[in-house]
Amino acid sequence: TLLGFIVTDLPIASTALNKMLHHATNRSFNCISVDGDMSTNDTICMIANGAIETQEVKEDSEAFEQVQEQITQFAQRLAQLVVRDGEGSTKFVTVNVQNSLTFDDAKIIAESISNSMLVKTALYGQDANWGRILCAIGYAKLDNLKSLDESKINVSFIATDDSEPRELKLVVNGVPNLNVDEERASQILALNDLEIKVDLGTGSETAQFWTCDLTREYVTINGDYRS
Amino acid sequence: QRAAKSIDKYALYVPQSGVFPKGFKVGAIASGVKKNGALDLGVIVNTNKSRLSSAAAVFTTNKFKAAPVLASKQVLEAVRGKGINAIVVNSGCANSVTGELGMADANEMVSLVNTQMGGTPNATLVMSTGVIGQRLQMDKITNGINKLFNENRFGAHFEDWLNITKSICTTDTFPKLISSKFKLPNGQEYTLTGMAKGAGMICPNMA
Repeated sequence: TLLGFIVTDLPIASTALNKMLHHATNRSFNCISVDGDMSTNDTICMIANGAIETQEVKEDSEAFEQVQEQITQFAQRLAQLVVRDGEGSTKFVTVNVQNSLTFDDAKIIAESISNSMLVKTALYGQDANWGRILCAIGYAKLDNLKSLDESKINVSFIATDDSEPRELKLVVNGVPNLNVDEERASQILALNDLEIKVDLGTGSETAQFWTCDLTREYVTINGDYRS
Repeated sequence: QRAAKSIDKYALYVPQSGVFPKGFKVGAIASGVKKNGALDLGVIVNTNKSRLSSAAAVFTTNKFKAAPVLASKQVLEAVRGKGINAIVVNSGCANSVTGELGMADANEMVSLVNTQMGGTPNATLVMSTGVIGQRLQMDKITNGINKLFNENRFGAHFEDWLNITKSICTTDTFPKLISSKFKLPNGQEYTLTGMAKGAGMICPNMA
């Protein structure tokens, strides 16, 4: 279950706060997956008590967009901590879907990859299994296939440390890279933080999801939760 | 065999200090719901009286919503997000799939805190997390809430915020607490503090 609260001393009108929290949640807490399960209790709430002396932030205030963005980035930091704690997880993985025709399609594809048990176990095993990533893209629950063009899709692993080359291309314009540097792949997959980049090449929208690997420890923890 | 070795997440991700917003105090207690005697009940209180507070929340879209989710939604709708001055949270029992009795328990938690805060109705939100399908041990929850207020176990120091964050944890390996100061275009500074719990059953889609 995900529970969270954010509190602030900034005065924010309730309608503006509601809008900000929804905006932030759709770009943070609604973009994480540990195991693909949704709880009956998930709740994030926010209270703004207005304890500092300044003008109340409303939807038409000059500061609205800025505060909304600050809250969104703050919520992303908090949401990412939940993924980092993913039961038994050893890796924090950013799934970055770029150049989609629509934001919704990018998000659905990112979620599909993030929820794939086989992608997550491959990450645990440090196996550069791009086939499982493509498979998860292929069964993503899109309304239509306008964002998908097999001949334009690119899939890469991105190193999150300063090592070079940062990007390891696994699929280039729909064609598997048969000369993948397996040694470099192992180096990137050995990192605790890594990124999977999917470039759909059909538009300009981007979405991110944050996920983790699935480990033996997950089964141990969840095998006897009630007792 | 190639899989990464586990890392000390507590040391990596739990802060040792923080900045906290004015006009809030927090308290946490081990009510006894958790079998191991760990902190399992927390309350956040807004003490600022200069303005009416604003509140907003997003909730699970799971068709089987737990009693605290329904109770908090009702409170928020009743006051249209205005004048919420407390959040009460327990861990160890989710009060989910508990029917009318669970709903009564969630409302009782809200009512207890409202009474302790001066009696204003619809001023408290409630959350629960833990095992699904078990009733809350309301005797322990009631004692815990009353003890927090009657013994004034509230504070606004880093340790207080860390403790309330710990009190909402279940299988978490570390409490998730972050805080930051931000600047408005007019130069005025404000503070955000956030707490979260969760390690498994995580793929929220809240609205």
